[in-house]
Amino acid sequence: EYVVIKALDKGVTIIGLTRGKDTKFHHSEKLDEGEIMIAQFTEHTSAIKIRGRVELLTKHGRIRTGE
Amino acid sequence: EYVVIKALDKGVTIIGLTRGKDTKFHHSEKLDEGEIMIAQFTEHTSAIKIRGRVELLTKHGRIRTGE
Amino acid sequence: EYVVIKALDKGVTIIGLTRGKDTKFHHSEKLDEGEIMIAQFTEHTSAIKIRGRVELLTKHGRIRTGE
Amino acid sequence: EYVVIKALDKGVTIIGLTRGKDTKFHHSEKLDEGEIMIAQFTEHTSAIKIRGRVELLTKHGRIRTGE
Amino acid sequence: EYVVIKALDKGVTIIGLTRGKDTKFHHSEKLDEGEIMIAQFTEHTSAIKIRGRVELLTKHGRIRTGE
Amino acid sequence: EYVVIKALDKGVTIIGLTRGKDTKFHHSEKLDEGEIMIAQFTEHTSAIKIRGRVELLTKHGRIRTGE
Amino acid sequence: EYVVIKALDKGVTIIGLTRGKDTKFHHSEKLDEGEIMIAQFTEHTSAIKIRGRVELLTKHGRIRTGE
Amino acid sequence: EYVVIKALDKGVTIIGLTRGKDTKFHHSEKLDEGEIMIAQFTEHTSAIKIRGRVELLTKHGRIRTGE
Amino acid sequence: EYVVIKALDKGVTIIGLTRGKDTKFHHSEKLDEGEIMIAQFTEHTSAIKIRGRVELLTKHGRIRTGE
Amino acid sequence: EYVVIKALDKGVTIIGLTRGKDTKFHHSEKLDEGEIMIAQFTEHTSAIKIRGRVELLTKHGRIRTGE
Amino acid sequence: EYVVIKALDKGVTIIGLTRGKDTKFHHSEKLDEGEIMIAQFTEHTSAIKIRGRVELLTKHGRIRTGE
Ligand SMILES: N[C@@H](Cc1c[nH]c2ccccc12)C(=O)O
Ligand SMILES: N[C@@H](Cc1c[nH]c2ccccc12)C(=O)O
Ligand SMILES: N[C@@H](Cc1c[nH]c2ccccc12)C(=O)O
Ligand SMILES: N[C@@H](Cc1c[nH]c2ccccc12)C(=O)O
Ligand SMILES: N[C@@H](Cc1c[nH]c2ccccc12)C(=O)O
Ligand SMILES: N[C@@H](Cc1c[nH]c2ccccc12)C(=O)O
Ligand SMILES: N[C@@H](Cc1c[nH]c2ccccc12)C(=O)O
Ligand SMILES: N[C@@H](Cc1c[nH]c2ccccc12)C(=O)O
Ligand SMILES: N[C@@H](Cc1c[nH]c2ccccc12)C(=O)O
Ligand SMILES: N[C@@H](Cc1c[nH]c2ccccc12)C(=O)O
Ligand SMILES: N[C@@H](Cc1c[nH]c2ccccc12)C(=O)O
Repeated sequence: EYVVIKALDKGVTIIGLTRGKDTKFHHSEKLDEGEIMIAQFTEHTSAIKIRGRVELLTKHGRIRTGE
Repeated sequence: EYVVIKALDKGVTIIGLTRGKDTKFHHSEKLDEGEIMIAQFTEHTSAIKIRGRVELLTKHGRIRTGE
Repeated sequence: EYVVIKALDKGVTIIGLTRGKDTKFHHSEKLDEGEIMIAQFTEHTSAIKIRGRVELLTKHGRIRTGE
Repeated sequence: EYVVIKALDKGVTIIGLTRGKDTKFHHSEKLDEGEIMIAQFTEHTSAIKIRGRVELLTKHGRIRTGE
Repeated sequence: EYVVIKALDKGVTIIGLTRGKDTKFHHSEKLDEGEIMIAQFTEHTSAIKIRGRVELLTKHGRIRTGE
Repeated sequence: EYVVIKALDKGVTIIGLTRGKDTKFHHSEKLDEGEIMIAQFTEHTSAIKIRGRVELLTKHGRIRTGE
Repeated sequence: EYVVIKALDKGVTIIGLTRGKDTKFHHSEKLDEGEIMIAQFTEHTSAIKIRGRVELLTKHGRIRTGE
Repeated sequence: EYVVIKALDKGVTIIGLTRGKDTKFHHSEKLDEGEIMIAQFTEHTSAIKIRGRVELLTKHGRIRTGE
Repeated sequence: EYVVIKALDKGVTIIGLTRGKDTKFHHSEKLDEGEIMIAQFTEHTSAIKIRGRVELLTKHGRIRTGE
Repeated sequence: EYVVIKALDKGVTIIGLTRGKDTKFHHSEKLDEGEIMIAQFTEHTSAIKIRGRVELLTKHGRIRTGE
Repeated sequence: EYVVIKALDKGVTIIGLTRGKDTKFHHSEKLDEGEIMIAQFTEHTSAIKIRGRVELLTKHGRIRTGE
């Protein structure tokens, strides 16, 4: 399973949250406008948090943030 | 299996409920307006509770809360 | 497998029934209006009972209770 | 595999029939009008019998009983 | 795999036939008008015979008996 | 895998053919008009022969015999 | 995997060809007009040959032989 | 996986090619006009060659040879 | 997984490329106009090269070469 | 699982991020205009970052970057 | 999983990139105009690079390069 994140603006952050009893931020990836990140769920990542203006493609459909 | 939660307002909370005999809150993640959380069901999370105004994408379709 | 339950009114209760020879209530989760619960079937939960006005999303479609 | 049963009237009963050589009633769950039961097939339940006015959602479609 | 049988009249019988070298009737379930039976194929049931007026939902579609 | 056979007339016969090196008739089930048989392929049945006027539902579609 | 063969005329023959290094006829089933055979691929049957006028239903669609 | 081959003319040949390091013809089946062969890929057959006028049904669609 | 190749002209060649560290031609099959080859990917074949005018059916759709 | 990346301009970079506790860049592939890269998620790659003007094809749909 | 590459011009190159910690070119296959290559992802190939004018068929759809 993976999701596709396209940054619509500068200052976008993709955060990986740890799998397991505790839920912490294990990695934060900055994207510039127009950059794309395609990220899987993994042994270490069971939740993903996204800050900033993005277009997001998932198996449940597309969604945009920001105006 | 994962769900996609987009905060439509500030003060949104995503709560993970424990898997197993007992059902307790093991983690609470706050979202600001426009932030997105993509969360899996895991070895530790067998139910998710959502408070606040969100747009939710799941395999069974989209649903919004609030006006 | 999970189902999505959106409370359309206050006083909604989501009840987990035990898996196995006996069928008992093992957990009851109260939802306020507008709150959402996404609940899996698990090793301990093989049936779910819902009281109160809800919109329910399942793989077999959507259904509403109340007027 | 699960089915979704919405009671359209009071006096609805959901009966679990035992898996195995013998076929007996192992549990009977009463539903009030508007209540919903989502029930799986399990190690102990290989058939379900429904009495009373319901709307039933299954993978083979929806069906209603009563006028 | 399960099938959904709705009795359209009184006097409906759902018969389970044994799995294995021999084919015998191991259980007969009577349904009153409006009652529903949802029955799986199991370790003991590899064929189902239906007598009386029913509406039947299966993965291959719906079918009615009687006028 | 199962098929659904509805007898459109009296005198319908559903025959199970043995799985294995030899192909013999191991069981013959008579259906009266309006009766339904839902039959799986099993460890002992790798082919099914049908005589008489029926409506047959399979994963490849519906088919009728007789006028 | 199974196929559905409906005889459109008398004198239809369904032939099972052996699985393995050699390819021989291991069984020949005669069908009268209107009779149906539903046949699986098995440990002993890896090809099926059909002679005579039939309607054939397979996962790749329907096909008829004869005029 | 199987394919369905209907001979549109006499003189059709279905050839099985060996699985493994070498690729040889291990079996050749002649079809008369109107005959049908339904052939699986197997432990011994990893390619199939067809000569003559046929209608071929596969999971990727139908195709005809000859005029 | 298999692909279906129909020769639209004489002089068509289907080439099997070896699976593994090295990539060599292990087999070349010539097709005459109108002949069809249905070829699987196998333990020995992880790529297929086609020369000449063909119609090709794959799970990703149909494609023709030549004018 | 793989994604398809077509460079719409020179200066496109496809970056593989490491699977595991740490998230680092393990490989960077430059594409010229019109070149295509088809990349899988693997034992070593659990996220992919894309810089520059591309058309991207994924199971969740197509997306373009740049004007 | 395989992809289908049709050369629209001479001078097309299909490059296999190694699976594992390192990412190197392990094979380069030249295609003439009109030739087709159908290539799987394998134990040794986890990414494919394409140079030159092609039509590419993948599970995510078709794409062309060059004018
Ligand atoms: N550590 C948690 C992270 C998580 C996944 N899904 C969640 C939903 C809600 C809250 C936390 C989570 C877990 O692996 O289960
Ligand atoms: N601890 C419970 C949590 C739960 C999952 N689904 C539920 C439905 C209703 C009530 C509780 C639950 C379990 O793992 O089973
Ligand atoms: N304890 C029962 C709960 C149950 C599941 N499905 C049911 C249907 C009807 C009645 C009870 C049930 C079981 O695990 O089987
Ligand atoms: N005890 C039976 C219950 C049953 C399931 N499906 C049926 C169909 C008909 C009659 C009985 C049944 C069994 O497990 O097999
Ligand atoms: N005892 C038989 C019952 C059966 C299943 N499918 C059939 C079709 C025809 C006749 C009998 C059957 C078996 O398990 O195989
Ligand atoms: N005994 C045969 C029965 C059979 C199945 N499919 C067939 C097709 C043709 C002829 C016979 C058969 C077998 O198990 O293989
Ligand atoms: N004995 C052969 C039968 C066969 C299956 N598919 C075929 C295609 C062509 C020729 C023969 C066959 C085998 O098991 O492989
Ligand atoms: N012996 C070959 C036969 C084959 C299958 N697919 C092919 C494609 C091209 C050439 C030969 C083949 C193999 O098993 O791999
Ligand atoms: N020997 C290579 C053949 C191959 C498959 N897919 C490819 C793509 C590009 C280049 C070579 C290949 C392998 O098994 O991996
Ligand atoms: N090393 C991380 C890479 C990663 C995958 N998905 C992510 C989402 C967000 C941040 C990092 C990641 C992991 O394997 O889990
Ligand atoms: N050696 C790398 C090749 C690769 C696959 N997907 C990638 C995406 C980006 C960069 C490199 C790659 C691996 O197996 O993982």
